[in-house]
Amino acid sequence: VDPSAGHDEL
Amino acid sequence: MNVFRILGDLSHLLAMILLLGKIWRSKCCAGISGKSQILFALVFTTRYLDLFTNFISIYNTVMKVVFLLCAYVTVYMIYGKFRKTFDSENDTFRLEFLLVPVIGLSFLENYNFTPLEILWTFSIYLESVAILPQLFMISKTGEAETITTHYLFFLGLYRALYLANWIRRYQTENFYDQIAVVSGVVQTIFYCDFFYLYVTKVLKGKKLSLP
Repeated sequence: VDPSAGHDEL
Repeated sequence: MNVFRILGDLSHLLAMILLLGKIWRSKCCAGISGKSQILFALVFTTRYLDLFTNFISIYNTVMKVVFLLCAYVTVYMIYGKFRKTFDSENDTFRLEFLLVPVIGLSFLENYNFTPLEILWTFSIYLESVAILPQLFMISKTGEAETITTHYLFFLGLYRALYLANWIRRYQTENFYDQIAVVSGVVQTIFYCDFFYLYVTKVLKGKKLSLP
């Protein structure tokens, strides 16, 4: 996981 | 976005609306753990700070805002508007037993040692245990109202659907969020005992009461 792209799950 | 993810999110939303609707109609929040609801509000607050930094989709933004609103309105109902009906004597779970390990773990095991990322990790770990004060309250009083059990059922269903979502995402996108998956499995396990009672009692028209 690359967190710089943001987390798309709620 | 796969079908399990959508159904999971809708199940999550339905759980929150069921709870809010129950409190609103009965003007009573007895049997609801205010501590669990505070933890959920804290979960959404620390997780959705990326509303200010990353835009993912309209869907993502709208759902985050709705979840935040639901969580805060619920807390306000319990500790504000209907606080006289709040059963605080039975809501005695010690939050520090959850918060201290969760804070510690989010500093130790995260994807990036930055404030926003540590808060996101904290929210994931905290969500996995946030329902414990509610389950503790039910085990203490030995019963739960039927709508409260529907709320818990849809909250647990949301977790189970997210597990299916992660399996599908791994198969189709090779996407694998280790922190979310491990916490999600732990969280789902907490609901298993409740699922059993729900199926064997509530779905057969009986009230959930423990022996």
